[in-house]
Amino acid sequence: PVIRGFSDDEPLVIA
Amino acid sequence: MDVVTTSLEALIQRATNPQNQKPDIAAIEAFCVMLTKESEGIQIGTKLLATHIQSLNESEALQALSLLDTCMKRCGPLFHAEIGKFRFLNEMIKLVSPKYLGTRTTASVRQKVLQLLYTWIREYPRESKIKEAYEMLKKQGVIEE
Repeated sequence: PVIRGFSDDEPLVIA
Repeated sequence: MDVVTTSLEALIQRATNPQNQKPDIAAIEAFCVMLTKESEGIQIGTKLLATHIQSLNESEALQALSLLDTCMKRCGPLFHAEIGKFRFLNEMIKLVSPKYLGTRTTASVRQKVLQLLYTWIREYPRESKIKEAYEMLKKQGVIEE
């Protein structure tokens, strides 16, 4: 099975 | 500073120079090619784009947004995935949000940012965070449909 790496990202900024 | 960063920096400076009377096609072309050819090119290029779209100089910001648009068309799914992260989308949101840079961004820059997001939702449906960002802007009243 493909181990899905956690997507390196930041939280969404709220306008 | 590695050669990829310095080259990409030099290219984006040329491609978005406020003195440009017309698009610097050679610089735009070279930026796109380097972005996809060099490892880390996409990470470095998206950081540079995020900085330049927030330029206080309207011409530079608008040319950077056009360069971003061209890269979306030319640089393929790995680039779409990088732009489709909140890390980058947040920089576009700050341009239209009065809580951040919205008050000092010109109408044409704000217009172009929203138009790009609107287009990308349709063109890149797999990048679901773009839609999420757009919906948030609508909910917050930054966008009236």
